[in-house]
Amino acid sequence: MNIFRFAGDMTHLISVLVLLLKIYATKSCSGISLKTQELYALVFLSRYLDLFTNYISLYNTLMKLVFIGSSLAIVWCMRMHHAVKRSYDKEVDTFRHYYLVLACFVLATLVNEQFTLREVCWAFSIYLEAVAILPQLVLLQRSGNVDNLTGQYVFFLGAYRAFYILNWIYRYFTEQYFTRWIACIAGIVQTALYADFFYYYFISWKNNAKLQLPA
Amino acid sequence: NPESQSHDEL
Repeated sequence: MNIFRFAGDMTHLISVLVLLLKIYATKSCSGISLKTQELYALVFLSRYLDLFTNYISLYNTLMKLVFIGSSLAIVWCMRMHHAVKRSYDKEVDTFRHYYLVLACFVLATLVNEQFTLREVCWAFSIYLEAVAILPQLVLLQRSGNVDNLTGQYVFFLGAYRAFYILNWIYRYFTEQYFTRWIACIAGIVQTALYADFFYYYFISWKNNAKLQLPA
Repeated sequence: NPESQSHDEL
């Protein structure tokens, strides 16, 4: 475990905590895409299949439980909680995310390390995570102004995989560890999808202005 | 072993 990997996991954890804070504190999920949350729940469920069979460390197990638990809790909140679901922008969150699931599944059956259930599910979760943010970014562009907590949530979520890329570079030079090219390429695509968001986030931070995404 | 190594990340 190196500093970049730890920073990445902590950034990811912070993004989840910021989202939970927003929903709990404001009892609202306005500006949050339910579809992105559903995709992330699927990402964690399909990636952490070996949660109980392949024990790596207490840290690893705890983090997996936190990510699975929080993503399911957020989906449940947005679908079932009486106050929160009222604030869900159903008519704006219209991305056809089922096509993303299908495309990633087909790709995972074609491009994987080994054609085994575990490896196909792992590749599926990696591909799906790379595109899971799309419904959220589309929703932000449609709804124009972004509230602070939502902006911070997306920012930390995007930053975490960037730290993972630094972690893979670090491990390559220090441990001669070659990360799996599927994770590497998907991680680069995933981080690149946030590029324009990061740009507008930086502009709003520099001008101390509200985050505005061009429609 | 490489197996656990590659799956040691989140």
